[in-house]
Amino acid sequence: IDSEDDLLQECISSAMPKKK
Amino acid sequence: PTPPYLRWAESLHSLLDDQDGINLFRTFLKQEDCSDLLDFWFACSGFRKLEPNDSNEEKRLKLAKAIFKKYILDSNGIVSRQIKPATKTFIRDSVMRQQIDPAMFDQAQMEIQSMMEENTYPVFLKSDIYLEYT
Repeated sequence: IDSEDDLLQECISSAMPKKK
Repeated sequence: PTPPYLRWAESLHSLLDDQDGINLFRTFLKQEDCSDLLDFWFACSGFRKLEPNDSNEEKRLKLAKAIFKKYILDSNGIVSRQIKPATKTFIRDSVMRQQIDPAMFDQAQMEIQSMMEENTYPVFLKSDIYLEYT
């Protein structure tokens, strides 16, 4: 089970543009 | 072709659409002690991308609570101070009633975005960090 911080970090990363 | 760092000066969106631009902007915001603004903005976008379905309902609720707790609940936090009271109340009520909608952070994200567009973003474009990079 993810901790809240991991969940947040994953969420933030999912919204970032991918490296071109 | 236009170098990326010139495109970053066109709009906040063109800056946030480039990984190097985001990294430099984050370094700047960290110096100013307000990198939470950027993290919150991306957290809202990430949250909206999570499609509601049976398998991730628990995750979405947990994530909505985590975003609320980290950025909105503490009224002294940089993000919380920039969000209108009515918007905070709406988010708090949504979390408490477990009414988790993909758009529940949209208004708060807009308020933070406006604040960055009017304040931190233009200051960033004049900052040593950006000028040295260019």
